[in-house]
Amino acid sequence: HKLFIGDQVLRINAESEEHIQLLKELEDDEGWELDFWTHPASTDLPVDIHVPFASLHAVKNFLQAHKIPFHVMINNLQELLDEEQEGVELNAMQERN
Amino acid sequence: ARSFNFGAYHTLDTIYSWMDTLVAAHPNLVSKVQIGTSYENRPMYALKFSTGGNKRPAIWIDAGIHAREWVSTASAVWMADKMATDYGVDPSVTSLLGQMDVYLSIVTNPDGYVYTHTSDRMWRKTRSVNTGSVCRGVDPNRNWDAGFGGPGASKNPCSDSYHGPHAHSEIEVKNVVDLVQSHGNFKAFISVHAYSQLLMYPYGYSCTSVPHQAELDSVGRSAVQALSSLYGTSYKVGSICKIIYQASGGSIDWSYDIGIKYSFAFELRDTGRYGFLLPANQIIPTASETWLGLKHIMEYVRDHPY
Repeated sequence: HKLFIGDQVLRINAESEEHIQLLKELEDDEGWELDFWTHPASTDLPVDIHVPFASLHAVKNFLQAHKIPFHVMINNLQELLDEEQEGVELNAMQERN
Repeated sequence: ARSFNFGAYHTLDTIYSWMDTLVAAHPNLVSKVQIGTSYENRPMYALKFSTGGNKRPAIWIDAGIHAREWVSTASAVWMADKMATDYGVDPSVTSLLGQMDVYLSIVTNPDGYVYTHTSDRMWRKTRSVNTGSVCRGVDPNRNWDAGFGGPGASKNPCSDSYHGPHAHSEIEVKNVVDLVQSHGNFKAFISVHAYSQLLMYPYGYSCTSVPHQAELDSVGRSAVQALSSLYGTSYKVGSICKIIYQASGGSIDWSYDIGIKYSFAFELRDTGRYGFLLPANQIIPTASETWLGLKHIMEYVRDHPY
């Protein structure tokens, strides 16, 4: 099973068209292996990006350098996935019983 | 059937097995229709809710076309049960199913769904092999014959929004297309996604308004009002292009363009904390509110034949 230890999901609230354009550049950059859960389109909707642990520092620096506001929506993706998996397994066991 | 926990996420096998219990519990209302098989040869089913007749006006609902959107599938399970148990009890559902059939595809991307359970929880696409690429899968919501290959879809097989080699290249998409076209009497086509809290109508491939924009907008707003009445969840309503971004090859653009006027797509809830990982304890609240919105659309379709 693919692991996501230390990966974070950042919620970004773009405030201008310039921010949107910068986020689109980020989206085109395949080097950081970002997974855009929601895409940059307008300032009305937040942009959520799943950032692998290895790219976290660089991505946060990029956002801060361009004064793009963001917060951490999911602090450690794997923790949430572990909880979810535990729930699936526990429920399956209860149903078997 | 009584032991099934609707407030939990389940594997494909469990969902398929539960479908059989639902059919067994409501044999005169619900049947399981195999609409084809997936790329990896898994059966694809739609639950057909019908009180008789052949090819009556029908409503199509699909969930889980994007594999990682688990709450979409989990909500569809709850709504299937709700529709079956409310028939004969809720006059609105009884009247709806007295006049129309409802087809509900709970797991529209079974290979992807299994893959999210076994290998990569974040998987979105189908699992088809892309010739000449190490990357697998096509975004099944960029693969429909509606502005195929246009803006908002990627030609890169490694992208999560890869449109595929040609329209309807994905067997999962083709199976739905074939069912809808061979039936010929669908009056509504509703796709259920997660998350973002949106109710959308065509177009996604173009930012021009559809001819029925005013009506679809009005129906959408009333549906969202019904949805929000339960927990106050806020939704935005609008065309895909105008409230998210331009995206070509989407399912509801295809359905609208073949003449199914009432084409909508839901993006179910997340309140900005979990994204695709909505905790299981929010499945039933999500499904319950969605059901109200969905029911409003279905009632409108029933009352406005065309």
